[in-house]
Amino acid sequence: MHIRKLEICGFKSFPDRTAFHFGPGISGVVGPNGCGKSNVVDAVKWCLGEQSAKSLRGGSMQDVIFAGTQARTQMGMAEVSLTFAADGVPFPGEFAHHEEIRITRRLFRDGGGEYRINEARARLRDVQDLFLDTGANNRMYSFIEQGRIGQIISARPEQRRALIEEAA
Amino acid sequence: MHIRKLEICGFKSFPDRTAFHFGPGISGVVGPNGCGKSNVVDAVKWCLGEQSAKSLRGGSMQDVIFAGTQARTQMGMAEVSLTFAADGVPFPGEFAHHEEIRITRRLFRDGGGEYRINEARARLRDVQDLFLDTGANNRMYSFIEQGRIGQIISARPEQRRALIEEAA
Amino acid sequence: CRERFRDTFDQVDRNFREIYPSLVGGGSARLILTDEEDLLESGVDIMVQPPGKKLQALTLLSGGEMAMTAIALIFSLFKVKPSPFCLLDEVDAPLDEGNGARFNRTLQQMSELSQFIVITHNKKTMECADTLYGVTMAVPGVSRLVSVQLD
Amino acid sequence: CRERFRDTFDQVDRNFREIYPSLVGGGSARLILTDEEDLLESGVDIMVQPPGKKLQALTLLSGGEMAMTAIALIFSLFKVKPSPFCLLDEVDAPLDEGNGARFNRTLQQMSELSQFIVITHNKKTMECADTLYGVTMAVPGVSRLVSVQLD
Ligand SMILES: Nc1ncnc2c1ncn2[C@@H]1O[C@H](COP(=O)(O)OP(=O)(O)OP(=O)(O)O)[C@@H](O)[C@H]1O
Ligand SMILES: Nc1ncnc2c1ncn2[C@@H]1O[C@H](COP(=O)(O)OP(=O)(O)OP(=O)(O)O)[C@@H](O)[C@H]1O
Ligand SMILES: [Mg+2]
Ligand SMILES: [Mg+2]
Repeated sequence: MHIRKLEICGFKSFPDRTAFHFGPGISGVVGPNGCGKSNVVDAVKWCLGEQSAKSLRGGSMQDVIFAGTQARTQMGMAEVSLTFAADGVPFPGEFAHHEEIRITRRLFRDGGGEYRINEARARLRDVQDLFLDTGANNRMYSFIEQGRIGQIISARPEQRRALIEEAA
Repeated sequence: MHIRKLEICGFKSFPDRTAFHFGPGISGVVGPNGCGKSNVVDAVKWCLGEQSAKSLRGGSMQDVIFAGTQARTQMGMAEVSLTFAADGVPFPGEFAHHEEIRITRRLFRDGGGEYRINEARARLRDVQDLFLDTGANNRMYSFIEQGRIGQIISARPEQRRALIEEAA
Repeated sequence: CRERFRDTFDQVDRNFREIYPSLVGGGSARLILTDEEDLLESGVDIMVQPPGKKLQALTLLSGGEMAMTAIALIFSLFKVKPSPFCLLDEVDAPLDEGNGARFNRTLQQMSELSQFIVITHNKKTMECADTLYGVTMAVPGVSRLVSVQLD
Repeated sequence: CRERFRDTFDQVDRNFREIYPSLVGGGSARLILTDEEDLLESGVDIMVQPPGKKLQALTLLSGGEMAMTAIALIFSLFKVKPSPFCLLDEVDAPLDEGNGARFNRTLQQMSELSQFIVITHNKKTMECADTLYGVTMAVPGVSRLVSVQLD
């Protein structure tokens, strides 16, 4: 499978709905310091169910909702959607016959939140199950965050073991 | 004061005596990955009395002695010398009338080591005393090691206090 | 279970021994188990020898050498069990021109296995991408997507 | 002692409020004491607002924004009590062209206070150095000094 589309709205520095149409192969994301490139990585992680605010560089999960700028007020909800193409490898379970699936996560400023798969309400568990075989959800080598590449080297041998276990 | 000359011999990746003639102003050190640039920073720190092998990226202080390559055997001693120009600000104590002073540190593979100031044997304490007023020895903002710039931001407020104290 | 860990470890190690020299332009590297007797608890260590140099502690490696070693390991895991996509955020920042060029070449090979989304400030890396996505903040604090032309 | 810390803190803070916008091309920043009542124990915190953006937690800053903030603080300390020399190892690695150019300009001003030795892979930074020292390993594992020509 691969990511066909990423839609970000109200998440971090993306107040206006922004859609990335990614292809297979190599996609380069470029721009000046602070323009939102790493926020794109955070959006993908978050949509797939990231539970740790710290790993999204925030103090609390509310920090992912657009907080406003000097010229613009904050928003009340963050929403990210990922559309995956099956690409010849059938999705698991009830989605086996789908050519693509769309996962959506929302978070409201009052603390409420939800997941959707193809518009139907779903639990975090359902989203995680979609990736059990493929390991897309495995944080350890699907995402190499800014400044983190050196951690593989400085990690303790027990921590590196976990990388091997994820590839098993 | 400023550094007039740095001489490295048998220290890390510099088996052959290498002399850098630095001027006041901005000196740029350039070269490919792994060629020895950060080792130059380590040499300056070490010559001025660095006691922590870890802050020199080694496991023990012996790690600073040239360990050999596939084509060349290791050496038995590491030596670094720093020559400082007074630059209108007199050196402290007995060196007040000197226009320049030369500090040398040696470490032998058997564990022995020594400091010299202008060729005369000295203790670590004597080297540190040379810089008490100027704070050249203060590790905290004289040396920003590779990858460490972000630590000022991620540090706890108590750790940042130490920076202010060093400027006092 | 023990069998599976050992098996996976061996595959990753085999890839690592091959990818590292190709990525770095020589030298050698391998993975070792800290405790061969206890496969359930053993940690994983890295032995690396940059081209022409001696085997030394990982901590003594340069910034660029460490990044290349880590990238080689990531790619080794990938070849055993590719995740459908991989997001790399400025992993090429510490690399010089030579290592950067080899990284790009290897990345292109890896992209046959998986989709890669690569954040970079490096012109050479941009040139080897299939598509570029420009993010800007023409309005401060508000990110937008723009099309990118490489000159 | 309390007086001296307060005094130094105020000086560094004054520099920081001035250097940050000049370095970053706008915005504002200041230092605050975590405990105004206890000057012997108080920590030091950083409030920073990149140009046009809102005041936010330091952790949410981008890699380049963090580096610029840290560089501004280092330079602020420097102006209060310059150390005779300063060695900067690849601090410009995360900076884009705009921030890189402003960093170089500010570095040139700071070099009137102290000697700076700067390790870099960045061509623009090299161009603003007074002298360049090339380190190579023509023989693997053996560092040598060579003269450098910028084309
Ligand atoms: N909830 C939020 N609301 C508004 N802005 C936010 C929010 N969270 C983060 N930001 C802003 O996003 C910016 C950081 O973006 P990001 O980390 O993606 O930058 P970047 O493009 O990766 O830059 P660099 O090249 O320096 O790494 C910061 O300026 C931060 O203030
Ligand atoms: N005692 C030693 N004997 C021989 N070589 C050593 C010794 N200590 C370190 N080295 C070698 O020095 C090299 C690292 O050099 P250094 O960190 O200065 O590189 P660098 O030029 O800063 O590179 P980068 O641009 O990647 O940061 C390593 O390859 C390491 O093996
Ligand atoms: Mg970033
Ligand atoms: Mg280095």
